[in-house]
Amino acid sequence: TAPVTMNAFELISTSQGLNLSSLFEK
Amino acid sequence: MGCYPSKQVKTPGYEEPTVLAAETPFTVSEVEALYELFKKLSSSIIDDGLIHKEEFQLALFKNRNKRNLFADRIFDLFDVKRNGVIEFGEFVRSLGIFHPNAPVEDKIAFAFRLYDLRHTGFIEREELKEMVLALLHESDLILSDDVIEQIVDKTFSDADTKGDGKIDQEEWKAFVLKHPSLIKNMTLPYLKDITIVFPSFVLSSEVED
Repeated sequence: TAPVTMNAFELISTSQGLNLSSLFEK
Repeated sequence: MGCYPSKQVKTPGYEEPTVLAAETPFTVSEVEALYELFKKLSSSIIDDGLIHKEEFQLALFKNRNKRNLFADRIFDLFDVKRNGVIEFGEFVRSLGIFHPNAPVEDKIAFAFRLYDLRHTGFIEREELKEMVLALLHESDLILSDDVIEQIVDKTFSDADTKGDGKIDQEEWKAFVLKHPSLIKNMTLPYLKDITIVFPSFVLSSEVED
């Protein structure tokens, strides 16, 4: 099944908390 | 003995752009533009020239009270002095790692520290599972316990090539080089255009590069 082939680190890296581009929003 | 005129002090923790530019991929003008961004972030709740956790959360989530494991980890790594706030020098040096021109090795090492939740020098299985659960919670995604275990097991067995139950820095580096998308979020293209993102500052910049 699809989720089992998912890379856990890939999943984690999508966290909004790691998306620092929000800091640059005016 | 005469009196020396005191040097203009901007805020506690302020460091000269020339010093920060020498240590980071940023130019002096870019560091000055980052100071504009820093001033905005550090005055959003408490106007003291320091970024507090709530101000960081407000900037990331538009919500000062939104707790998030990963945002906490980023904040803690930026807070090099571990005094609960991010000073200007810490802000610029840490963001330097996210610069498109920063060495990939630095990005890989930073991500490792980010995911080494308990500062053991390794990413352990329990930590990986904790992060997966945090991400699922954050995203309102529901997966069965079995599927979560399988995802963690599969990833861990791929990354832990020495098979000792923990991922060390060497294994992490090899794993990221095999899956470069894992550190995609460690590069912020905005940083190359920071003086454009904050154009008002360019007009008042004192230093030409």
